[in-house]
Amino acid sequence: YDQVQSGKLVGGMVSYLNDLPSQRIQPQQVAVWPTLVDINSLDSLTEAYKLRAARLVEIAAKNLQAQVSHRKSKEVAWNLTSVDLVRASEAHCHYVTVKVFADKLPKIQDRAVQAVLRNLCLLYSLYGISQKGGDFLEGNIITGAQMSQVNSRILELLTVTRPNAVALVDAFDFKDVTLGSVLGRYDGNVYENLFEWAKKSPLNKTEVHESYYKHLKPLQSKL
Amino acid sequence: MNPDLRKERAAATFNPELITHILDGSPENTRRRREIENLILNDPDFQHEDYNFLTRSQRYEVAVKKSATMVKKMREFGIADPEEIMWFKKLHMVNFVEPVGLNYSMFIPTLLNQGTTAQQEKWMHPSQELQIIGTYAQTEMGHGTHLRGLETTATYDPKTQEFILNSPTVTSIKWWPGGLGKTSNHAIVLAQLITRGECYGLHAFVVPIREIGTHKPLPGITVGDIGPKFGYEEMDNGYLKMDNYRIPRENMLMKYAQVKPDGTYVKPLSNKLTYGTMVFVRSFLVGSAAQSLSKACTIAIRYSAVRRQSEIKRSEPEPQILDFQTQQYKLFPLLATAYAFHFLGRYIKETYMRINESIGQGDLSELPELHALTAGLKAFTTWTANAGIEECRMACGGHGYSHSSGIPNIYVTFTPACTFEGENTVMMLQTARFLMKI
Repeated sequence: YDQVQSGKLVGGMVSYLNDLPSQRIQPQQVAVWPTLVDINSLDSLTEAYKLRAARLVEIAAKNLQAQVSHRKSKEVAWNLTSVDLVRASEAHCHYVTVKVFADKLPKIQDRAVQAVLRNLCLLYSLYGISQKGGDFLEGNIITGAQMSQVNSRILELLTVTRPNAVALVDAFDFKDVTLGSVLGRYDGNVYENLFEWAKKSPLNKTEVHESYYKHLKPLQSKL
Repeated sequence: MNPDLRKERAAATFNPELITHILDGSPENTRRRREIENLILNDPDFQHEDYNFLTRSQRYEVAVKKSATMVKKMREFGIADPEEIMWFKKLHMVNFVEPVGLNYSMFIPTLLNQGTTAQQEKWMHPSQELQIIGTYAQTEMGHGTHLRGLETTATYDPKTQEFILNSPTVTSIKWWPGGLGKTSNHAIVLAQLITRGECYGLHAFVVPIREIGTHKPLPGITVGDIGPKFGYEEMDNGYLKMDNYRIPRENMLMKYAQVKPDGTYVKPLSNKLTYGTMVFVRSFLVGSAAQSLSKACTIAIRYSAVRRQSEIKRSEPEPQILDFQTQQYKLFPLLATAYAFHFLGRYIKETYMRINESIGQGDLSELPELHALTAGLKAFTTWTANAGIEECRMACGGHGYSHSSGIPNIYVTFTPACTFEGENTVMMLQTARFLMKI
């Protein structure tokens, strides 16, 4: 942020900081950032995450500067801004995750696979927006009406994902031995194996546990 | 095969094998991974008892036995490629950890990152063969993520050309390193380097802690297990106290910073290079978050297809719980997250490799971004996966609480990732420091 403020262009995953409103020749308020997010476009959603990250980085930076200007030492100012700073970092990481996922999709050749993963990417992006709705609404990155659309679209995506859910976890290709789970067995024969598993409990080695003879029987005989 | 699962698989609109290839990187990688997995599955030496019914001491013993078998078998099967070793270990250890794990995940990588060629020649081969069993001792009882606060000292004595290692306070006792308690005979110890009366900050030293042959602690070394934890029962996380313990000058890892025989200190190109192993492990943890969350999702989603409960319409048979919208709302965003983290894990691993290569050629320009990105993504993914695994457990209803579900083991084995290799909030603040600077 400091480098960008001093007029230097930055590259890599943080290049969005070059686009901060304060960096433009005609300064614009955060309030006039684009509000038309296309909730079916991964490019548009990635852009929304980018704006959220940029905004939260800027808020943290300004709050940090404000604390410093209140004649606080840099270290104390840092501590007094740390909640904002963590929010900014989380937003940055969330943006990177959405971007990396979305960037992966065009490289997938099989159309059926691409369609399924595209829906998952949409679900991931939209679910994140619904969970962090305050950030997107406060920044005017998304409108209240769009937020309702986001929530409806998430529910649609649940329905779309439903028929493929088992195949999508099969694709992780975990052997049963790696999962170490009776409930998650590939063959789904859960209940009979649950019973067999419980029989292996060391408490079941004898019909009557030795603690009965040691503690309960003497107690009961005195009654 | 359970009929519901058969029906689910038949209804899918895509071929899952193709996604497996994407996740593995290529069809060839999938083929080779399965080949290695089958070596283990078909080998009677790898059949093992269910850890869930063993005591802690028994679990430790079985884990050590498995590690020893693993080394023999990897030699036998000719498995040496790092990715193949990882596949081998994943299947071999299931959702548990191994006491010699840090030898491979931290001791050897640190030697590779920070050791000179001569140092690598001396220690690499014996550690690959487990003659040397190494761990990485950084955290202390009183100090963790804040590395500058670490108190262990390594004071150079030019007369004998040795470093004298000391744990000057109770809080300076090394605490937590995996495999330190009973298994390791060497540790890479992070200590404040003092030479010619000046402290130059943290540096890494190869420290023998147990005698090869007898495995007894060496004089000046007090070492042991720190006791039971939230999980990791088969791991002997340990403590280490050093009292005027001397090691030769050559035991300081000197690829970057150096101490000359007369005690002159030579600065590294960047102080961040000392923490190269942490950057490596953090980048690896992103993929690990994907793996653990994927496992939990697999269990919860398959079980949700098998489990029938309650009713959506009156007088109709109990539906699969996966048909309830609330169950889908719990699980499908997590499934999407697992996929997102798989791709992110691959991205950060490739980024690490690329930048590490540049660093090897003396170009440190991208090191700050790598440092910041691995710190933040480690925190972001481990926090999310940790909460997600617990959500998957609860999505399995009461049975999720049983160890038979497998999820408790996944959870307790994964959850320390939120606090080890850098506590997550501190990691986020490191990323923030970079964002503020940039």
